[in-house]
Amino acid sequence: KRTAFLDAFERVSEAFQSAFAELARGEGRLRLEAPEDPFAGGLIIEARPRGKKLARLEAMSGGEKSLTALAFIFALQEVNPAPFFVFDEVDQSLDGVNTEVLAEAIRARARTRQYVVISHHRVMLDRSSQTLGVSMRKGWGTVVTGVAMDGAEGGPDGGAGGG
Amino acid sequence: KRTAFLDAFERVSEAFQSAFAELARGEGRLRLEAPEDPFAGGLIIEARPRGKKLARLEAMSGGEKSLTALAFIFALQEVNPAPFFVFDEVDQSLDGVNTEVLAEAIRARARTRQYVVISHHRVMLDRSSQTLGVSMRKGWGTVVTGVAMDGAEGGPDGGAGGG
Amino acid sequence: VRVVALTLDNFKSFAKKTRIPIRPGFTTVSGPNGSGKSNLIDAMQFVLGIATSKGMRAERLTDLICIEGNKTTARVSLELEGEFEPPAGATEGATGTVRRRLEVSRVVRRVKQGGAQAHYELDGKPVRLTDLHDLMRELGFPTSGQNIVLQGDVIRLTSMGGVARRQVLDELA
Amino acid sequence: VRVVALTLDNFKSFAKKTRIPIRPGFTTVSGPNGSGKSNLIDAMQFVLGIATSKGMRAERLTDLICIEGNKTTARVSLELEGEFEPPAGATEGATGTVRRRLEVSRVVRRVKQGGAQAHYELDGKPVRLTDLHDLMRELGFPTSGQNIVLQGDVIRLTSMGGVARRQVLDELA
Ligand SMILES: Nc1ncnc2c1ncn2[C@@H]1O[C@H](COP(=O)(O)OP(=O)(O)OP(=O)(O)O)[C@@H](O)[C@H]1O
Ligand SMILES: Nc1ncnc2c1ncn2[C@@H]1O[C@H](COP(=O)(O)OP(=O)(O)OP(=O)(O)O)[C@@H](O)[C@H]1O
Ligand SMILES: [Mg+2]
Ligand SMILES: [Mg+2]
Repeated sequence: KRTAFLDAFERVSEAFQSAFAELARGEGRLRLEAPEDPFAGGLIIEARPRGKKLARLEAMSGGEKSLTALAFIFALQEVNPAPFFVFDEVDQSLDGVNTEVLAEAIRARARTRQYVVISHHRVMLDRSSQTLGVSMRKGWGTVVTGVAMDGAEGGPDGGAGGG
Repeated sequence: KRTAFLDAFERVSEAFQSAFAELARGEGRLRLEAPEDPFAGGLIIEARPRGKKLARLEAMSGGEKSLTALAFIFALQEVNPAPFFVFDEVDQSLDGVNTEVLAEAIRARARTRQYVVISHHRVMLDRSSQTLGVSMRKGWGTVVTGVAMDGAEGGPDGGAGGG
Repeated sequence: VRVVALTLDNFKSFAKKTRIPIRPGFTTVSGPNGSGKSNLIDAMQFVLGIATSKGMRAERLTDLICIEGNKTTARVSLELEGEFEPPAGATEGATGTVRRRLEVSRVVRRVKQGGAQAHYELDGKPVRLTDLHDLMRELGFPTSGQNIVLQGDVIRLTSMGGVARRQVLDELA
Repeated sequence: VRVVALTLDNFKSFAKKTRIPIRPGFTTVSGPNGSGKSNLIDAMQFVLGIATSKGMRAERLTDLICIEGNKTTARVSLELEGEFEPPAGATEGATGTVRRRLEVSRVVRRVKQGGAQAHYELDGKPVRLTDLHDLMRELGFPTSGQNIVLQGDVIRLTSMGGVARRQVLDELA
C-alpha cells in the first residue's frame, strides 16, 4: 500500500513540476511531510513563482494559490487520465494574463481529450472551439444555445430550438 | 445576553431583507433554527431570487450564494456601521449584471462612508471615483499608481513616484 | 471514447427536453448566474452515478426533478462513441476495433410517499450500477468523478490542510 | 472620521516607502495576481492591531518584514482625519467640534534571536494597544475587523454551517 502510494507520489510530483512551470512559469514541487511514513503526515506544496522566493501554498496570493492548485489538478489528470474533463469556474481568482495561460494549457490538452469548461471570462471563451450559451427563460427553464467558434454550426436541439 | 442577541437579530434581519431586495431583486429573509433558544441552533438564510422558488442558501448557484452573502454583509454593516469598509475580491463568482448591481450598491453607500474595493472586474473599477493600480516591479517590489476617475490627479507618492 | 451528446429531460432547471451535442476538443459554457450551467454538470454526474445527491446540491434524489413542470420523472442520457474490441464470435484475425455508439441513461421518478425510484439504462435496457461502472472503467472513465472539478473545488483545494491534500493522492494510488 | 492616507515602509512586498492617499467615497484597487493588493489590506489590519499574523498570511510577525531589502524594520502609518470634541479646558460654550488629523503607526523589528519587537505609536509617541483601541471605538472604528471583508470571506460565508453563521451575529450583539 505504501509502495503504491510512493509510486503515485513520484509520478504526480513530476507531472506537477512540469504543469507548474507551464502555468506559473516558475518552479514548484510537492514534498511529503513524513517521507518515511507518508500516511503519518500531509502533502506540502512549495513554489517559487517567477521572480519570487520559495513559499508554501498557504502564504501565496489568491490567484497564485488557484494557479498552483490547477497545476496540481493537471498533474493528477496526467497520472490518472480520462477521455473527458470538466472544469466548473476554476478561473475565478485569476487575472487576465493567468486566465489566458490557463486557457492555452487547456486548449493544448484538448487536442487529445474533451474538455468542458464553465467560465464567465471572455479570454477563456474565445480560446475554445465551441461555446454553449446557457440562459434562463421565464416559464420555460434553462435554454441552451450553441455557438461554434470555428464557423460550423453545432447547436443543441430539443426544447431550445434545433441546430 | 439572549435579549441583546434577539434585538441584534431583528435589526440585521430587517436590513438583510432590504439589502437582498436591492442586490438580488427578490425576497430574502433570515430565520433562526431555534427561535425560543437561539444559541441552540443556527441561522438559516432563505431567499426567493426574482422569478424562482424559495430556497435555502445551500441549494443556490455559486453566484446567487455570493450575492446573498453580500446582502448579509451589507446588513451587518448597516447595524454596526464603521466610517470605512474594505472588500477584497468579493465579486469573484458574479456575472456582469450582478457585478454592476453590486458596484452601484457600493457607490450609493460610499456617499457617506469610505469604501476600498479590490477587484479584477472592469465593471466595478469603472464605477469608482478613484482606482489605485498595483503592480510588482522586479528588484523594486510593489508599486502603486493612482488614477482618479473624475479627472483630478490623486496618486500616491513615495517609492512609486509622486502625484 | 468521447462524449457525443447529453440529453436532459425535466432535470433540475431543464424543464424541456434538451439534447446538447458536445464536440471533440475544447468546449466552454457561459451564461448568467443561476441560469443552469452547473446543473448541466450535475446531470453528467447523475447519469454516470458518480455523485451523492448532496454533491449535486440536492438534499434527496427527488429534488433533482424539475419543480416547474407537472411531470414526476427526470431523465438524463449520455451518448458516447468509442472504439471497442470486436464482439465475441467475430472472425478470427479481424484486426480492427469496432466504432460503436452507446447510450447511458438514468431515470428518477417521484413515488406516492414522496420517495424516489431510480434506475440506470444501457442502450435502453435496465443495467445495474456495478455493471455500468465496470463498463466505464473498461472505457477509461473514472468512476470516482476525479475528472470533474466542481465549482469551488479549486478554492477548497487551496484551503485544505496538508493531510487532506495527501488523502487526495491516497485515492489516486 | 475618514482615512486620509496609508504609508507602507518595508512591509511585505512594499520594499520602498510608499504613501498612498485615499480619497473619500468609492476607491477601487486593481492589478495582477501577486502584485500586492491584499498586502495593502494586511497593512491596514496590521497598523490597527485587528488581526493575528495568520490573518495576514504570515506565520509570525517577522514574516511581515520585506525580505527583499536589508532593513530589519517594517513600518505602517495610517493618517486619519476626524471631528473631535474640543480638548478639555477649551472655552466653555464653544459649539463646534475641532477638525484634527491623527496618525496611527506600528513598527515591527527583527531582533537577534529571530524574534520580533513591535510597538504602536499615536502621533509619533508610543501608545498601548488597549488605549489605541479605546480611541478607535470612540471614533466609531470596529476593533473586531468586521468592516474588512478579506479575500475568500464571502465564499467562506456561503459554505459555513447555520451555527457558524449565527455565531457571526453573536459577535455583533
Ligand atoms: N429541481 C429544480 N427545479 C427547477 N429549478 C431548479 C431545480 N434545482 C435547481 N434549480 C434552479 O437551478 C438554479 C441553479 O442553477 P446552476 O447552479 O446551474 O446555475 P449556474 O448557471 O451554475 O450559476 P452560477 O454562475 O451562479 O454558478 C437555481 O437558481 C435553481 O432555482
Ligand atoms: N515579507 C515579504 N517580503 C516580500 N514579499 C512578500 C512578503 N510577504 C509576501 N510577499 C509577496 O506578496 C505577494 C502576495 O501579494 P498579495 O497577496 O497582496 O497579492 P494580490 O495582489 O492580492 O494578488 P491576487 O490578485 O492573486 O489576490 C506574494 O507573491 C509574496 O511573494
Ligand atoms: Mg455554477
Ligand atoms: Mg489578493
